[in-house]
Amino acid sequence: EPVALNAFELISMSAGLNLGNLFDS
Amino acid sequence: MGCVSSKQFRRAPPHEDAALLAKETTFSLNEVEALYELFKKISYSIFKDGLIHKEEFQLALFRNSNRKNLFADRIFDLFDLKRNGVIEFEEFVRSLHIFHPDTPMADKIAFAFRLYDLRGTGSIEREELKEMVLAILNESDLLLSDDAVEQIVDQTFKQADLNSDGRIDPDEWKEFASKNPALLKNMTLPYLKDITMSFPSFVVYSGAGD
Repeated sequence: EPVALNAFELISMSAGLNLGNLFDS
Repeated sequence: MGCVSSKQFRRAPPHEDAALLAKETTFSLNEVEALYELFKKISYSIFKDGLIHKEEFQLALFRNSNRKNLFADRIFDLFDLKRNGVIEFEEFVRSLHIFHPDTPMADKIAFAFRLYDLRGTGSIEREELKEMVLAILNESDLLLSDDAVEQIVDQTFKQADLNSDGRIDPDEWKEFASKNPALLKNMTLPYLKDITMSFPSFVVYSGAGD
């Protein structure tokens, strides 16, 4: 039985949403 | 990255602007002025005009000014409060305020909703969610069948679309995000708690002649 995947969990992994990188620039 | 002599740009934001921003956000005056160091670094990285253009935002996020990303575009558009294609310092501070650890969760939930409401219709539509799933799969070089993608979207709508009207409205999103706090983890940046440590250059010569 595949783990019920939630689209927003997937989406939240995008590098485009990881603003922490702004501070390492 | 090219370096720019400090003579070519203002060393600190105009005092009244900084004071107003400090009054209206979670940042202290010192933190606003430290954010200005970060803002200068990003806003002079390609175009020397003291405004953050999309290429500069992409360079700061991905170390690659040409890398396209749906979610970075959405963040950029939401930061660009005046909708004039660039991020000014005031917009930068007011938007980063949302990501401060001390900012109420309700503000973060509302920002995330606007982020995912790609077409700004006031709700997150099925097609928008599918577009975002396809974007993250593409970004991660993951290959899933269309059925599998439809299943993920269906599954998520089943959980979030409480009145089953085929779209997620703000209240449904608030309920859903509150039950799944992990979804909002990137809405909080611990860096912002000690921003003056990350940009000590401000603190060292603050006010001294250089």
